[in-house]
Amino acid sequence: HPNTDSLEEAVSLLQHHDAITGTEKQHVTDDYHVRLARGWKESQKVFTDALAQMVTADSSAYSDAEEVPQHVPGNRRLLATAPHSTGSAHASAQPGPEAILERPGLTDVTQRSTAGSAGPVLNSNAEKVVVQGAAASAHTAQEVHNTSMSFEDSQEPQLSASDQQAITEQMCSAHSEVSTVCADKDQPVAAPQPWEQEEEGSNQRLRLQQCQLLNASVCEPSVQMSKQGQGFMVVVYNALAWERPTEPVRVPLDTTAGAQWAVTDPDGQAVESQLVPVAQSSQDLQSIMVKEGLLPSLDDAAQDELVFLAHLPPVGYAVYTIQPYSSEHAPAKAAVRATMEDV
Amino acid sequence: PQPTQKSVESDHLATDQNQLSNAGGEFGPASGAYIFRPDGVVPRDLHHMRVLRGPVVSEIHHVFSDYTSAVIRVWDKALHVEVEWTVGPIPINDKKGKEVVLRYASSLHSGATFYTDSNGREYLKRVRDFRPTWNLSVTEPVSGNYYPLTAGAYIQESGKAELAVLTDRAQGGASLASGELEIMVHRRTLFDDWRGVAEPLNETMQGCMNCHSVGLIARGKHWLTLQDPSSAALIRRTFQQRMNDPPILSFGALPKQARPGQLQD
Repeated sequence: HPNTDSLEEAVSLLQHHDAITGTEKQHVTDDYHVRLARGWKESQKVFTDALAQMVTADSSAYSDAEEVPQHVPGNRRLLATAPHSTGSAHASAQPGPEAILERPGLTDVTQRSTAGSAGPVLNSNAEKVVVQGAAASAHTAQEVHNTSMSFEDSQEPQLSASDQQAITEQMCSAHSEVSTVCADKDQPVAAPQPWEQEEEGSNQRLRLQQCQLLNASVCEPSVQMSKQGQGFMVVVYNALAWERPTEPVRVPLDTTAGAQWAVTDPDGQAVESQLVPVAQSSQDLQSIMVKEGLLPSLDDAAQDELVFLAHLPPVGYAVYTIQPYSSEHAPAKAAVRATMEDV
Repeated sequence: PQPTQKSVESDHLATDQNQLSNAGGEFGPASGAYIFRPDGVVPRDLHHMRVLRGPVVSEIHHVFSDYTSAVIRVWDKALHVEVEWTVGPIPINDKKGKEVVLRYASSLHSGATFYTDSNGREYLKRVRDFRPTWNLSVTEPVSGNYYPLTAGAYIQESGKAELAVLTDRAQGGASLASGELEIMVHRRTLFDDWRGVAEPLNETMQGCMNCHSVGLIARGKHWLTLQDPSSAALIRRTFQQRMNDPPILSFGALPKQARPGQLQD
């Protein structure tokens, strides 16, 4: 299974004082780069699988309403237990460290808002695993089957076919360049992008992708989806064991279509957001990378970023939605553009 | 007619500590490799500045030269100022090696004392031109006062305030004057200093040696915090963890039929 061995090896080599100070020979530098890049790519796979494994059970997983832990606003529920959990419906045993350690990533870390709950509570009353994550460790091999986050058919109201058609037509008319959705029936529809959801019967595989050049405002999924006027989600993961209530998030965005954008938080509440032009130095960086062949083209380079403050749970994630703004989607709040003053 | 207000503030930064020293940023190149003897005048001209203001973040885009710039961000509700510096490609057509230093000047009276971290753990006291265990004869007034930083450095005006600079990677830093902290962010040299691998630090983008191809561009972040000494360590330590573990973003198209708020589940 995917592991981080080559990243660990690369970092162990980089402990050398020359590597820290950057005073090694050029060809050694190039070797460090190759090893780090390989290690980084490999650990992204581990991260993506681990994220797929951090499951949430849909609310029906609880026997009845009051079982659902009260959320501290923005505090997200990460819930999973073995499919055949032996815990009683109402037990919520305090996790012994072994309980947490024995199934990394398949543990419910519900920060209850009840008084006195010092730390995460292992909530063993979920009836089922909604998600099968990758077998990241021997403990969970028997509990998980494949590496996809599969959504059971939720009881949520389905969009009727006519609604779906209406949205598609509206989007096609608004963004004629949208290829996948508006392609003529006889034209072969392009293969799904690595971030597009695949329908497998009633289940959906959640497909996520990271961007390695976020610090240069280059990000294929967010730029391509915004170019097509398509809403998308950003899963923001916090590795620290404490809550981060106002963590800045910057998302490269293509605003050439002129659409207005709105951000909603995991509870569907509107989030204040702002459009900021990327600095000239980023644009220069992007062009030099294209010129030097480090970037195929400027297709995935953004000239604007959508910024907002995320509320992240400890050792967990929050899913934010970024969609074209429409006043019908109350309580949406359109991103405001920063005022600019040149000196 | 109105001098542009060069500082942007968040509510915390202005009210909590009601002390906002006008910590300006300035770049000054130095030349050499391990032993750097900065010569020439620190360029003070600020080519261009753009001020952006909004409800979530306010930014100042500083352009110092065609190879040094910085974006200074103050996020809403923030207790820190973020400086995203971008340096490179460093030009060498003037046959001069350059080491670019980002220097923060403040109005704190910190004297000759500053503190630098050791691998992210305790912060060690440093005194300019001084060694605690022997009488130092100062032969290298600059590099002799540089220390390795893994997480950050700070200066203090006792009892009044602490200015800390947190780094997102291993760098070298010093305080060469009272109220100042400087950090070396990038360098490109042309001559080896006979103390390393018999090769100047002249990395290029394509990794080719001395083909005068485009030099490396480096970009990174510093976080500045200005706190009362009583609360400074808490902020400094938690912020260096946040700097070390930034949130990881993953992107995906919206599953069909999903409405915002359901995605989490």
